[in-house]
Amino acid sequence: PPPPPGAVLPPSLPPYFVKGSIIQLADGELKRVEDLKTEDFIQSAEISNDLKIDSSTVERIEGSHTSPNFAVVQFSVGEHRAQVSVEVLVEYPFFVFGQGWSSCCPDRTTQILELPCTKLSVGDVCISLTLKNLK
Amino acid sequence: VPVFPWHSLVPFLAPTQSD
Repeated sequence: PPPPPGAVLPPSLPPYFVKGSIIQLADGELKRVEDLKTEDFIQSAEISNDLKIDSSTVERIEGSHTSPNFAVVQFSVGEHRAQVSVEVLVEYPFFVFGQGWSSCCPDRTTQILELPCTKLSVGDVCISLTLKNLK
Repeated sequence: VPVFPWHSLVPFLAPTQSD
């Protein structure tokens, strides 16, 4: 099935989630992916001209109908609580405010990416992006 | 060594404005 409207995620596991990957923040500072903190994302978004951090609360997590390797995560996004569903690999990591990397299957994330990860749960507030000029 | 921009790590969840 096509991705749900409003959700733009890579179909597979991108290389930058592998432990040790070098990430450049908006101010030019370089950090390893496993060392990123909530403040790094917030400060980078503040510097950015067109991107804004939104809070996306996990409302539901269920197995995908298409493959056991995938999960469907439903988020409530931003102040208008827009409902957005994404279908992701169960090991796909999301960054939870004040907590760090979390996925539907943290054991697989740690195994495949070596990225320290906790279990993504309903009620977790993830960092997501929107365009600043969107009302 | 590849360097990735910070925003590539964050899902882009843009709520659709259907109205």
